[in-house]
Amino acid sequence: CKILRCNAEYVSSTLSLRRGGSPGALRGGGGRAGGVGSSGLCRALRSYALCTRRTARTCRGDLAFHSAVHGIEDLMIQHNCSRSGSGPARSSGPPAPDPCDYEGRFSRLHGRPPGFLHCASFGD
Amino acid sequence: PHVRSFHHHFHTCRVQGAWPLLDNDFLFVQATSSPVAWGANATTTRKLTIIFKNMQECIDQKVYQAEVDNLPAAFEDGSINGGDRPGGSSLSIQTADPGSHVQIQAAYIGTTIIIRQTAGQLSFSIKVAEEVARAFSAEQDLQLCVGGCPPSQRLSRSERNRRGAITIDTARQLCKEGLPVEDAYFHSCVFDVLISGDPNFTVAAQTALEDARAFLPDLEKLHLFPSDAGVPLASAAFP
Repeated sequence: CKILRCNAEYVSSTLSLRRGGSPGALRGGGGRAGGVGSSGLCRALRSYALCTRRTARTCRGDLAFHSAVHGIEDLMIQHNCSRSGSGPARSSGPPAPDPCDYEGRFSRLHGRPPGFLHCASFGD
Repeated sequence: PHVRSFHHHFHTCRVQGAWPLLDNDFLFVQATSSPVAWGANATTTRKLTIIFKNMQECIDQKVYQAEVDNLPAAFEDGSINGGDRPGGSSLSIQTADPGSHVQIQAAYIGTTIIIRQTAGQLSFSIKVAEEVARAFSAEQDLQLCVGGCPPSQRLSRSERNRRGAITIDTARQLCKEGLPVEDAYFHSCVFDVLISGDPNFTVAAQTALEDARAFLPDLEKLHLFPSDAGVPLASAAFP
């Protein structure tokens, strides 16, 4: 049962989103996510939920696992997170940068496209 | 193989065995080379291993391996993307010519990799975000893409001075067809054709130049000339 690993991944992924809030880890019981941006939290919660689903078979009957699953449920409701890939229903404001789109994220952060380098190995 | 580094070093190297082309926080690329003929100094890349390290919300760790005559258009686990995570589609693999060409797009780190097989050797070409290429610690100081080949691994002029079955004039004519500018790629082509005696080696240098044209941000740097350190002066080395 890898629930502790899921917990650790969730904590590390929300650490970078926090602004000084207390770690709202879902260790063994419904935690509270302190001061975390909602869209980033929703994405972290979806990853967390996916992780718990993947380890569900081997965690049957494990209290930490069931607490985590319920804790995730509560937080997703609390933060109005959707189950699919988008963040909470947003009333206004630009969409959150996709953490897996390096160029878009870099451009948004620096106001210019990233620099690139080229390397090659060929022939004999 | 001939190695063009991030900083436009252009070396012809021995690097027999497994050597790291890249080793940073996001990527590990290793090339395994062996002599083109028994006892020859010139070697050619027969195997490439690429590890895409896992990234929290984007991808699971993925390993790609290619060998001569086995260029799969899938990662080692059979998948063709970064896995089930929300950003899994930011890593993808496809081919334009099964068995000869594979392109891996790693959008989560602003990286594109092309692997080719020509004339019984593997070629590797990468375009990577500068910030990603620089993300390594002092212990990861051996990366052929960063510093070129160590001096002990570069073929000296005399070592390059080995005659093959084809005359230098024939080699130059064959290379000139696809490489009209007599730059480092042209000299590499002449060297390869001379050493291997195989005219198909012209394709390796031509496609390497095409990839450089596609990947270099500054085309001023596309053609490197023998005045740059370590360029194989094949034509000059064979008077």
